[in-house]
Amino acid sequence: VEPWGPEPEPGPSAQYDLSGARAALLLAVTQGRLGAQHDVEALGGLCQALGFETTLRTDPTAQTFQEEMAQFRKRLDAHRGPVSCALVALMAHGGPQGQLLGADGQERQLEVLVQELSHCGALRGRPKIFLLQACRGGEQAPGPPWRPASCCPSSPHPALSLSGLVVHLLQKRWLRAPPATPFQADVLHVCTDVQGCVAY
Amino acid sequence: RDEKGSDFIQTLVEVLRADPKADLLELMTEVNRQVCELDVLGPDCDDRRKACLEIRSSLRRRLCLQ
Repeated sequence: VEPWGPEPEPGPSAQYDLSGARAALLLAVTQGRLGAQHDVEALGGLCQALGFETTLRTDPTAQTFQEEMAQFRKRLDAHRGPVSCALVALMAHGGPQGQLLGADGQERQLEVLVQELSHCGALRGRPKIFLLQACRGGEQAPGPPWRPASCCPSSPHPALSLSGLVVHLLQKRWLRAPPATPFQADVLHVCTDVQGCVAY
Repeated sequence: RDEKGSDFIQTLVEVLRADPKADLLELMTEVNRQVCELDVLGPDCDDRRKACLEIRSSLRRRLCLQ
């Protein structure tokens, strides 16, 4: 099947074909996040056990977050054979408006990083897994009203839904050039906490 | 997280290793069930808190990693 071409409508019991290559990108800030190395080791081991060609970058700066995502996409697009699945794990401190903090304390918007893979032709119609281990606010559940946490920067801007922003951005592309498969399709996001809450 | 890693990542790894042939979306639901059962200490270590994952899927097929 051409990556940009039409695909047969999946039946209710259909399963993704994972016979091609699998690639994982693990970006983890460990500075100032005690114990984060345990997560890096556990997740890295799992990815390798599941056959993912794994790239690990620890303590990326905010700029490196973006550059690594761009390079990951380029590697996938340049891959000789078919790519059947991609997994991206982002582990860092985060904020209520979908920011991720690099090791340098600078911010990057999560949706910008996620959007990078929506441009990846090799992954069109292929499953994309995003794992986010980061605070998404200062709220504790169940708990008192919002209280600033040291790991979560405050912002003067009103809270926006991360999923809403992602969908909005992706929809804009969808409207410009309708592909065979919507850009929003085939994505699994798993966040360690709900919007606005701290990650324990 | 300081001692053993985060509840989310550690539970996810444990659940996926236990049943890697199952549908990933179902496995994530199980991860969330287990994470929601855990009591965690708040930042001041004076109160017990709960965590809950957020799972969003636009998958169109079953996704089984093995």
